[in-house]
Amino acid sequence: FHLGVTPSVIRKRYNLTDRDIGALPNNSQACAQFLEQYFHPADLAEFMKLFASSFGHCSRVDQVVGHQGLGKAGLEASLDVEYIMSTGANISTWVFSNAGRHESQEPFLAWLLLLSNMSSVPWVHSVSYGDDEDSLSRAYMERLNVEFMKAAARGLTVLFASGDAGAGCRKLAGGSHTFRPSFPASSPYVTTVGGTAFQNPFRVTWEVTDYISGGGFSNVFPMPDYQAAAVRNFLHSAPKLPPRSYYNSSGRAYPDLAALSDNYWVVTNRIPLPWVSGTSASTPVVGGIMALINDRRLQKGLPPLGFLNPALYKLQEKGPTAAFYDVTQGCHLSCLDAAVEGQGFCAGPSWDPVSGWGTPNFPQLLKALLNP
Amino acid sequence: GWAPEQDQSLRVPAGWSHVDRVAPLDELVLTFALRQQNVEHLMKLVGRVSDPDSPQYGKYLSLEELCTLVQPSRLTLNTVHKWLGAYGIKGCKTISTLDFLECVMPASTAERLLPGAQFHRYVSGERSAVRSPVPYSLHEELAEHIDFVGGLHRFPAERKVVTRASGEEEATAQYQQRRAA
Repeated sequence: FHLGVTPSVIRKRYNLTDRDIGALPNNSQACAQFLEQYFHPADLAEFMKLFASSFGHCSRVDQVVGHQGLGKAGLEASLDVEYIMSTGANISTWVFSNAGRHESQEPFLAWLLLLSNMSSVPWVHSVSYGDDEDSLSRAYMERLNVEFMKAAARGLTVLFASGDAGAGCRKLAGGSHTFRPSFPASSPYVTTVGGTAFQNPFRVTWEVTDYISGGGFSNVFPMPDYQAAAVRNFLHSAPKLPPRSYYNSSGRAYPDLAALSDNYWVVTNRIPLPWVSGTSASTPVVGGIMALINDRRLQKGLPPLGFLNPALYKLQEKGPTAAFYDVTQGCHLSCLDAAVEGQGFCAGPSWDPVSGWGTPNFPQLLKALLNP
Repeated sequence: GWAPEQDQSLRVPAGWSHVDRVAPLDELVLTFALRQQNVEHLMKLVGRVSDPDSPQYGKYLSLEELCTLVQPSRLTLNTVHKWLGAYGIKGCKTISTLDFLECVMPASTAERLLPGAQFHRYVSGERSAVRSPVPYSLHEELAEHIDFVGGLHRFPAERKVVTRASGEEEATAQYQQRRAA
């Protein structure tokens, strides 16, 4: 029984034992902030004191890149650091804080430039940021996609939240509706994290989809080869799909995997707050797990994971694996109209556009990714 | 002229309100994304270093190696620097891979450099942003050298976590609307 998601609940569900903490001083993980929102070291220390007594952990951020203001702490910033440091426990953590130094700068672009310019950066980056694809120019998205390729070429693992609007909804000029994909979640060169909830919200049970979990198909980027078979399988086997006019079935499909995104406890401005939800929560959880896997790989003299997706899809397509808890129940939100009645895609066995491959089972995922 | 971001939304996001047009001497920071080389090669390389079945799996590039691969051609660098220099814009900052330039200039210069652009100030709470509500263009000869110019249209993205209470209200509202539909 529990009264909401805390580090110990997450670690129990994903089978992280007390021994599953970072051991290498030269491994690191990062999260990024783009608003004038900051975490407070005192909140992090209190969070760890309240919720992390059962496992080894760090209680402070090792490096802040950019400007860290002194105002009130932001809920999102607190959430990121508190949870990446709970799964990626005892791993050196960096925070990139890019509110845009100048009022004419684009904070997300400023973060990307910073990342591109530093020769030594953490191997794993968790980012909870996104815009509707249709609000951005193709030139901008295609160029940013190349920037994600550059990060992949350097061996960085870049994780993006899939968004909190399900499949999304866009009204077209003629009055008809389509789903609304989000970028950079829809980039084929990032790993996108969706959200789940416990089937029984007060127990560590199996997971169902979180109805807000972002997911769908890009209208800009074609489907990459690494996911073609998995997505084809979903499209052929799903008992019910939304009308074809609502999505581009040949586009990059996301998310790639998921984690709990509902009912988190966060300490912000020294107050523990319950009921915090969103893929902003699931993404740092996965980020910490991947940083922990990097820790083990580096200990064995192996290179870090880098861009995960080709290995992730290959691993799952080789045959049944226990590396993920397959999420097979629940649907996410979409347009409120007669054709889809507010329902987007639904989860099913294997990959689906609500929860991806499912949620991590750490020991098995570690085993699989130590020797993919 | 050539408009690299004709399809970019110019909508001012909810919560932001217009203040005024910026003064001609107000300083702006614009980011120029310079056209890279060997993008196809980079794409293939990423496929190989990320594929566990490839002999190159995990053989990542250093920042220096990446720079050698993607840095813009000398022609691109010369053309863009010459163009900026013609407007008196000097001392732009670049990054290791040389494919972005960040330049500080007065608003009046930026508006001459990017025909069509008009810089206005917007505020949202305590935050302020300078953006152009109209599209910009570039000289046609720059089309093969610049991907886009940052700092004109995209507002800082909002990011809000969902609280369970509001989520339930939303779900209830959606359920009622679904029933009505």
